[in-house]
Amino acid sequence: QRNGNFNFEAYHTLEEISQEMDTLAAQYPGLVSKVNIGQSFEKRPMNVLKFSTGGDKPAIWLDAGIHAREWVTQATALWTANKIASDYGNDPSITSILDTMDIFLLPVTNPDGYVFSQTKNRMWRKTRSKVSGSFCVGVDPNRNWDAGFGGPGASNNPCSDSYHGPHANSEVEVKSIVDFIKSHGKIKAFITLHSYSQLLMFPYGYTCTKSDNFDELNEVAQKAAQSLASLHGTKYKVGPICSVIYQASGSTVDWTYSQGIKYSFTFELRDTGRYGFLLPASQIIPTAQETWLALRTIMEHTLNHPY
Amino acid sequence: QETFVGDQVLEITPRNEEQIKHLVELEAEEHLQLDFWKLPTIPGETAHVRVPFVSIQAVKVFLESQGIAYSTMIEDVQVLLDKENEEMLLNRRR
Repeated sequence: QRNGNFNFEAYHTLEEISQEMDTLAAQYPGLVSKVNIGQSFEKRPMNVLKFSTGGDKPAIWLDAGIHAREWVTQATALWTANKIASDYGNDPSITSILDTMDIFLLPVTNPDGYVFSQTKNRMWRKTRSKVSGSFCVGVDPNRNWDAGFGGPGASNNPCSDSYHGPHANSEVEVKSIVDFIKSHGKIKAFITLHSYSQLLMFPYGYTCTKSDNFDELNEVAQKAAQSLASLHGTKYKVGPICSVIYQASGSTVDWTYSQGIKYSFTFELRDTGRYGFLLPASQIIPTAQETWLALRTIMEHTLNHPY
Repeated sequence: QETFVGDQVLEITPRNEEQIKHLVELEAEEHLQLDFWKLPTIPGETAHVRVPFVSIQAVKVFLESQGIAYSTMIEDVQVLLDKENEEMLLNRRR
């Protein structure tokens, strides 16, 4: 349950998460490094863990916690980071993935929102940017991407929890990732972690039409959901965002897919249907363990199906 | 720190498009301060909404008047938050 002084069976402050990232980089110096990709609106660092065995490789991107209040996702990301690092050289699958590709992992995508949810309002979901002409604060960063921006399933009301923002990429947290992904140029899979009601989804969200890669993405997602269920029996619903949950424009994986990142997936981790965002911390490890099986399945598929 | 004493999370199951429309109208009522955790979009699929204590009666009356099925998913949000805080303090001491 523990690695050094870090307790994975607990929710942690942003500072504690940041320290654990440093510890991980120090513990695995030849494999893990911390890369800064920008700053949040309130000037908190956006730090990514890079897992690399060296060289100029294609890569897989993982992120968590774009919606601040979904604490089990940030916790799962940190557990996953430790799992990747400790499995390299021990687990043949993760070893062969990292011998061919890099992995980037952003455990806290919305640091200002995370701190705000810890200190002021547990239900906070958005960023903390100031909206000109409104007393309401923040933008839903998962409606702020340049993919069907401002369309159905996003609100133009700054006080709404799904406010899309004044323009695409208006949120510095979103823009930082966009710039990083574009400048890297070789991201082959992009997986974003949310938590609510056990779903594994792929594009599109802004439209209910099928994507060109629907069959393959559906097959990979079904396989990943089966792997996940094999551990604790957690059942996931699988399909395109639009038909599985609701139409949502400006979402992360619609943008990544539009950039040519075929393996674009979004998870909604377990809430068990009873707790919503308030999943007891005792469920962090089971959630992370089962999610890992699905993540590994998607990463293996990415490795075995180069494009 | 904002508290959520007496807030409930309702699980609502709209039967048809008309009931979904009613729920969308409900969401637009800013004075109710509803926080939709899962939006209503597909008939038969559940929607989840956190209802502040002061709006509970109005929301339940509305749902019942429209014949929209619902149940209570979380009785009191603050009770869960208090448990979460206790857990965090305990873990920090450990």
